[in-house]
Amino acid sequence: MYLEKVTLYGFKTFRTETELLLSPKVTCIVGPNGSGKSNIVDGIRWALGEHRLSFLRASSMEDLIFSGSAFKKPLSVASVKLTFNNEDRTFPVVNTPRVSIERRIYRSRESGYFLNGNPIRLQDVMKIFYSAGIFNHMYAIVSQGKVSEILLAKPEQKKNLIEQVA
Amino acid sequence: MYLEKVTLYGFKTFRTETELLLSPKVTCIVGPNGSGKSNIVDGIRWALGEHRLSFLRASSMEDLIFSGSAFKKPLSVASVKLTFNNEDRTFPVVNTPRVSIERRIYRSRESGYFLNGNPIRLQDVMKIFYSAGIFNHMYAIVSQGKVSEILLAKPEQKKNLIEQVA
Amino acid sequence: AKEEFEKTLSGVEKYFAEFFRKMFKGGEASIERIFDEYDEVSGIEISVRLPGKRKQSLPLLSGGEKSLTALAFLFAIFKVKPAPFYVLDEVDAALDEENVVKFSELLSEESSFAQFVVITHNKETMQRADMLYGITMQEDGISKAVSLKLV
Amino acid sequence: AKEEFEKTLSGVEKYFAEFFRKMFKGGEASIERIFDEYDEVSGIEISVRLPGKRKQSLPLLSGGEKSLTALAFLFAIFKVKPAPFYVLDEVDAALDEENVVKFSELLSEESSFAQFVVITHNKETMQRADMLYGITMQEDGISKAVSLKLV
Ligand SMILES: Nc1ncnc2c1ncn2[C@@H]1O[C@H](COP(=O)(O)OP(=O)(O)OP(=O)(O)O)[C@@H](O)[C@H]1O
Ligand SMILES: Nc1ncnc2c1ncn2[C@@H]1O[C@H](COP(=O)(O)OP(=O)(O)OP(=O)(O)O)[C@@H](O)[C@H]1O
Ligand SMILES: [Mg+2]
Ligand SMILES: [Mg+2]
Repeated sequence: MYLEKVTLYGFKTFRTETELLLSPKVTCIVGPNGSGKSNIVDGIRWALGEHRLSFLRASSMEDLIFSGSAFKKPLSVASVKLTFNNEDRTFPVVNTPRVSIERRIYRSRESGYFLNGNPIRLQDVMKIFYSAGIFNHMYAIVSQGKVSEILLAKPEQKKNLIEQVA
Repeated sequence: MYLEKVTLYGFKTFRTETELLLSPKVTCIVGPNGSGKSNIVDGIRWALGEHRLSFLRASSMEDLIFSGSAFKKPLSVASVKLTFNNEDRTFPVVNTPRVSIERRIYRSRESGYFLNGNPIRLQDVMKIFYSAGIFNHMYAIVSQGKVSEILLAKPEQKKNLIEQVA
Repeated sequence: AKEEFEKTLSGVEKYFAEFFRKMFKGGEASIERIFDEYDEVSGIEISVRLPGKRKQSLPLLSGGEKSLTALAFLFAIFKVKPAPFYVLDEVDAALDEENVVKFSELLSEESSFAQFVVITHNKETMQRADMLYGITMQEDGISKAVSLKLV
Repeated sequence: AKEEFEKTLSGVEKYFAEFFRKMFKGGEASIERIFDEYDEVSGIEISVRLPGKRKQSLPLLSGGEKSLTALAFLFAIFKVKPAPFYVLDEVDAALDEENVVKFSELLSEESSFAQFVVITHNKETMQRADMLYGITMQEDGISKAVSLKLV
């Protein structure tokens, strides 16, 4: 099971639909300051269910939707879709060779999830992630400037991390 | 008035006396990870009177003294000397063309200051720094990883910074 | 649950020591358990000794040394409890040329067992990419992704 | 004291806007005063609009954009209330190649009025040095400083 594709539409600076096909091994993302690289990371976090604004570098959920630029008007919807290769059926509850999980948010409305294009409740998509070993592995996403943060944690917090992992 | 020379002896990884002659314009310091570059910055801060351990990357004052390595025993004294060019007599109370201010610390003893080699009390050396426009300019020293910290400060803290500067 | 914790912790300690020694070409790293008054583990602390130096508390380490130590610890966790994929955003920022090579070697080795998405400005790290994307922003404030050929 | 504050603040705002526009080749930056119920300034906030983009709150900025904005602000403070010397430790770490050039140009220009000690891993920043020191550590765990010739 691996993440085959990340599709962003209307998410932060990705106003136009952008598809990133990932290697099962190492995919590198490069580019100038402010081009949108970390926005991709925010998008992946958010699609996996992150709700803490500080982890999404936003002051409100609406900040996730393209808010316009000097030449373009704002959009009213943002979406991030993660497409997993499920040929080894690691997702036990979904029996398709590819599993796409999309999270969508509209201005002044709750965000919603879609599994293979069909609406699904938040708690059900969290169950699916959990069964595939995702989501409880938020330590698997290291944000910019945060790599050494684990060392600064108090002994109790370090123990907590190991407990979460276990 | 400019900083002509920084002399470290026994301070952190500078076990042997090290003299750095500075350009009145731009001096760059380079080297591998862990070679001692930021230790020089800690040394300058400390010599200017910094006492907050978090700003000196230490858990106790004794951490400032060379604590030994795989092949060398620890030292019992550390010293950092700042030599200023005072040909324009910016230091109003000292009438020498060069002014050297040295801070020394011994294990389990208070640190002491020396002006041109003679003992001087902490409050008097702080007065000399203040008169030369140093020390109240701790914003003039930007530690590693801290450059963007000013942006994260609350509005009240940002106002405080401007008040300190004014 | 307590058994699971112990099993996980000793696995992490084993790989942490191994990755640390590999990345620093020497030295030692271990995890110390801290006990409360009931003899229960209340916390854990990371303890390192860099090659040529003495054991030192973490605040004293340099920026690059902290990054490399944290990466050894993180990759140990990845090894013991694998996740389907990992996303690393500029984790090599504080590393000098020599240490970036060590990190990128670790990345290459571990990618035979796991999928990595790595954001970087560093040419050495880029060399390890099986796929490479360049993100650009035009004057219109919109991000654009371009698949780049690896040379 | 309140006059001194106002005078300093408007000076900082003027240079901040100027350095910001120069480093970002466009856009706008200003400082907003926040008033309390007695109409006294209780806080100030930095407000920026990057070229091609809309005005955005600081948390949304990228790592490099934050560094460059902070440097424009800091150098504005240096300009209004000069200190005898400045020490900058790896302030260019998050900047891409193009932005490192902008920072090093600002450094060169301001060094005709002030003294800078700059720690860096970056070759472009090193080019601006009038004096260059290489710090190394032998196996004995002791730092050694070597004066390097500028090529
Ligand atoms: N909702 C939004 N609408 C429009 N622009 C946004 C939105 N959210 C964030 N941005 C912009 O995205 C940019 C930040 O992008 P990002 O953090 O991905 O950059 P980056 O490529 O990681 O850069 P760096 O190399 O400096 O880390 C900022 O300029 C910010 O203003
Ligand atoms: N009192 C001391 N005695 C011996 N070694 C010390 C002492 N204090 C700090 N050190 C060592 O100094 C090293 C850190 O040096 P420093 O932070 O100056 O590195 P640096 O050159 O800035 O590296 P980087 O490029 O990674 O930022 C650490 O290895 C630390 O163990
Ligand atoms: Mg980024
Ligand atoms: Mg350093």
